[in-house]
Amino acid sequence: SESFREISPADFFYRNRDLAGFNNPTRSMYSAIRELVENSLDACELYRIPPKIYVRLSYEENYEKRNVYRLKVADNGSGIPPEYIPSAFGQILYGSKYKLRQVRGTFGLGGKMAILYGQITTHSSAYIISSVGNNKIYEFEIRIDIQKNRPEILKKKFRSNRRKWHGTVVEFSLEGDYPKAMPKVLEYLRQTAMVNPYADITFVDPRGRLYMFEGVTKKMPKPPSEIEPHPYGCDVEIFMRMIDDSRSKSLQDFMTTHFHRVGKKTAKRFLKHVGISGRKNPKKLTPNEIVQLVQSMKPESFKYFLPPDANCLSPLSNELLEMGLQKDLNPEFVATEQRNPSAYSGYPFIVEIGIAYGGNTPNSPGITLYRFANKIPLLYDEASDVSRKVINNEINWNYYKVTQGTPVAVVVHICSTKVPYKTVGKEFIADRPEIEREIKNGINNVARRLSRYLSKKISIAYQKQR
Amino acid sequence: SESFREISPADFFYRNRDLAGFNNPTRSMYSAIRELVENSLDACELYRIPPKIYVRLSYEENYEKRNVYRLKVADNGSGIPPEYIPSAFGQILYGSKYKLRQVRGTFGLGGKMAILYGQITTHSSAYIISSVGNNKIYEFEIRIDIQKNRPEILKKKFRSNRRKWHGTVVEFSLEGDYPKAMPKVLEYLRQTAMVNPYADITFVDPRGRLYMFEGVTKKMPKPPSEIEPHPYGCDVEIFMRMIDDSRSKSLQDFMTTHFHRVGKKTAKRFLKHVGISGRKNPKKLTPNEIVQLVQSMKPESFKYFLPPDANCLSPLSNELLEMGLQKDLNPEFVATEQRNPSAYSGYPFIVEIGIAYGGNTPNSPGITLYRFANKIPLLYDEASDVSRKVINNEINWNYYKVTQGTPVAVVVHICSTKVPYKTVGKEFIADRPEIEREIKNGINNVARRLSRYLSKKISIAYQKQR
Ligand SMILES: Nc1ncnc2c1ncn2[C@@H]1O[C@H](COP(=O)(O)OP(=O)(O)OP(=O)(O)O)[C@@H](O)[C@H]1O
Ligand SMILES: Nc1ncnc2c1ncn2[C@@H]1O[C@H](COP(=O)(O)OP(=O)(O)OP(=O)(O)O)[C@@H](O)[C@H]1O
Ligand SMILES: [Mg+2]
Ligand SMILES: [Mg+2]
Repeated sequence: SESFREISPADFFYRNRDLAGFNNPTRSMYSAIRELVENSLDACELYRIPPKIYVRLSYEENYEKRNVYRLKVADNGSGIPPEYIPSAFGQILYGSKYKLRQVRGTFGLGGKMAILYGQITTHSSAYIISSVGNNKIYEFEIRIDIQKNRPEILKKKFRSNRRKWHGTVVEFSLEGDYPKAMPKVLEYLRQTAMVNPYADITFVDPRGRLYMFEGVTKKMPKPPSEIEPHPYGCDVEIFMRMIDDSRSKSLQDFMTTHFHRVGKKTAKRFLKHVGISGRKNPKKLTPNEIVQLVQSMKPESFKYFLPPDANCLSPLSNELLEMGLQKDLNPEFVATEQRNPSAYSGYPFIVEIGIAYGGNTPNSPGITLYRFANKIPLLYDEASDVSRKVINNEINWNYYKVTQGTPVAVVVHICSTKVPYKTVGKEFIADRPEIEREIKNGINNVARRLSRYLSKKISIAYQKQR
Repeated sequence: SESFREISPADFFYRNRDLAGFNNPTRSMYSAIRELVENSLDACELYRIPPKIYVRLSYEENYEKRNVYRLKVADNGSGIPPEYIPSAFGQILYGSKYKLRQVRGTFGLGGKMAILYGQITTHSSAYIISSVGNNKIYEFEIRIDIQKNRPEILKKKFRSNRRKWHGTVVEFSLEGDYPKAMPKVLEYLRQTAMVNPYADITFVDPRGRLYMFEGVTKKMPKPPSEIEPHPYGCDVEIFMRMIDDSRSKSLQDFMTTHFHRVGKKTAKRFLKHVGISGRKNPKKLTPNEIVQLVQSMKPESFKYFLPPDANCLSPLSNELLEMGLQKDLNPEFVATEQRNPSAYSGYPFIVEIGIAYGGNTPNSPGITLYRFANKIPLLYDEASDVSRKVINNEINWNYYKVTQGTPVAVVVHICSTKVPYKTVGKEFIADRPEIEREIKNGINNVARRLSRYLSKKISIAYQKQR
């Protein structure tokens, strides 16, 4: 008969690491760097520390074949308390980002996948140095026990932190292919610096070349804040967990305490609509009543819940988007639009669109597209992304005087408490109808402004000819 | 400071269920049905039982709003021993398919995701009835404890199995949208029946309509077989696990025992190339020696390993592909090709291509594409799939006299011990270069045959005109 077994989450993501972006040495090198840089940016932003991130990639000394590298990423972020370091870097599905808040990390496995990939290709361990800025700096050498999904601590020590440094250093060896990975790695760092203009990013490549992406401002955006779940995203599991954690003695109080933007009046109106008394003790609800409540928390059943408050989000801003496009493409024309906040399934999001024409804008056939999500550049799988779908199928470019040869670039940034990535590798975004609609309307608006510029340009050229 | 926590695999796939194809009621209904049907087909094929699968979808009685359904899938497969039933249906990352063998299931979570989705949308439990054909039929009522990733057994009983029935019945309630899901559900069942012509599939829809997809043959293909890992797919983790499990006293014996198609001569030659004695005890290898061995198990380091033996695979066959296209499209012309076995990263695979022209072939702009992997129809995310990429970007269709208006359909089937899906939802396939090449060459070959037919047709029409 068949042999049944369980596997650990680490074993699952080890066997299926291509789902997380670790499918060949070139792509894995890119993924390892991006996962560590995104962790560093999160660690700085959450405490409003202007990020100083140092990335060094060098050839590993012991190998005559030059396909094994040493990767080191250092930041001046929050640091990690020593009791959490082993699991933070050695246990898959462990982290501090399992909250409803806009942040780059979301799955609790990115940094671990990088370390795991290094471990299975070079049989070596990872070094973590970190301090939260108190009087100790901790150093760990760890391996991941993949079958048990837990860290093996090979070494642990600490030294005094006289200068009260705070931050984290992650270092390990991995197989890779820098000549092939280089264009994507440099593009990733360049675009990251562009949408995080308060960050200093330094990169030393295996040939010793130094790339400095210097911050252009010290001003940090206010950190994104956590919000409660919204009724429109509710299901039975969330509801049951809220009941378990709740100290509310009445359903009325339960609704206003645990849900985002549900005030007394809305809660009263909702409970009247469902037909359950607001005085009922939530812990005494029957299964049928629970289903009734959850089923009614849908826009088609009850449309009076206020939309999610996007104040918790941290968008780029029109100025920043424009500045980034100017700096990068030196275009003849730029237009940007920050769409009004919207929501899908109760998750607030903001779409920001930019369009550039002329100057150094690439003249490739078709529109050049730059994609960002929660300030992360997305460089792979463009063909599958919702933005590319909108640009190719839902915009009438000819109507805006944009034809095959017109040098046009579009930037799309989506920020949300939950970006609907389609893969664990965070490379492209699902075509949620609400998001698709905002991207489409935003692109139409900036394209309309471009078309006015192009019309003026054509008529001026025409006048000159006469 | 930040609050660190771990989450269970069930919690991870609950929070990120859109990764697994459960992102809205329409898609979730489709995913639930396909995951259960694929489990049933695997359970029958592995024991060479001609599958009889019964799918019933009905409106759940207690709900006046008609968006809650009852789904029941029954098969005559192997059944599941009672000691494994709770975990098989209640623990994510648990199953019997964690082997190197061609089978539909691969992740150990499909059936559980369907049950989980039902549970969080209707607050009800799942019923499992199963017998392996002995004297007992077991009945379980289970829920999934998502935070702990384990089944809760609400009820367990058994009755005598006088007729020695073997098989499994899975039944639960779930939210869905049958009017929207119906086209995809019917298409899935139809295409499944087409590539599994030995299967009887019966579907009763919520309106009581009966769809019967009757098998056209009783002849079952031989079941796919399990193979050892191939050296070209080896990494340090696999190697270390082999060493742990091994009873080999010498490296020479270790290589021939644990790796696929490594005979004495090849093992000797390989160990000589690496420079490690064949007599060395594998359990006494140094870390450096392990890395040396693993790094040398690459095609670019040692090219004398025999390619994987595709006898373990179970392709459709040209006859079946042709029969399916004839039955479905009644075309004027059909050509099929089964490519020679190939491999990517040590995983053997076979690509099978079919092309159809005319008759009832859809006349949509562009080539109609039907995709299958391990005999599973893939109906979503076509734009992201490697086959669509090849068809749109790598075939010069005009050269084969296929233009915008020509009614042409292409079928691509890939079977492998490991299909490189890009998502946990198993809807599209990554563009591994080896696979991309086989698809491209196969399509060029059948397109060439079509072009000869079209030339003849054009010349006959021309002759007639004169
Ligand atoms: N450089 C760093 N500074 C501070 N904390 C860090 C750093 N790197 C990792 N961490 C901590 O380790 C945790 C795990 O990181 P990991 O990348 O594995 O998952 P994540 O960032 O939470 O989610 P994702 O998988 O989406 O990246 C983080 O949640 C964070 O708390
Ligand atoms: N109808 C069935 N008959 C026999 N065994 C079954 C049936 N359905 C499920 N199982 C058993 O339960 C296990 C878990 O099924 P599940 O669908 O969750 O995962 P899987 O099929 O192994 O992988 P995947 O996630 O890719 O579907 C299977 O491996 C199989 O052993
Ligand atoms: Mg991370
Ligand atoms: Mg399955």
